[in-house]
Amino acid sequence: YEGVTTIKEMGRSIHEIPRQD
Amino acid sequence: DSCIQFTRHASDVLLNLNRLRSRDILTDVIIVVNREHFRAHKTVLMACSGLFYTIFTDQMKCNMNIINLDPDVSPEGFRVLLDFMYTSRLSLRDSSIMAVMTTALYLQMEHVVDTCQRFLKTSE
Repeated sequence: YEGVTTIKEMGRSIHEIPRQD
Repeated sequence: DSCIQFTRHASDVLLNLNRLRSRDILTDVIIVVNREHFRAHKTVLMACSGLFYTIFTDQMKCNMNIINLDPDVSPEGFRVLLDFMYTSRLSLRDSSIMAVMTTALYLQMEHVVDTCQRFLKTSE
């Protein structure tokens, strides 16, 4: 990602699979 | 141009994979260690272990869904390493560190072996 401004996102990125349905 | 890097993405993905394992969703192999059975995902095993990478990239073996490990392998050592593969956390107790190291050597997980050896040296 040379020359591209990278913004760091500290939060969750994807859904969380529950321990059981 | 910009890009957003989600810094915790790898750990979020790993947590979800471990949730799939604990709910036995899409697990595709049983590893038998001295009569103990461990269900797992081949892709995670081969991503973490040189031995499983060799097994599951072998055309003759990649479709096997039950793998019996060497009878000398300790179930406790394997359990610790399987949890490590799915959590990045390696639990080390005085009572099990040698079993973990021997099992890691067998599974061709050299970085774990090196780290355990350094841990042993510093704790001596």
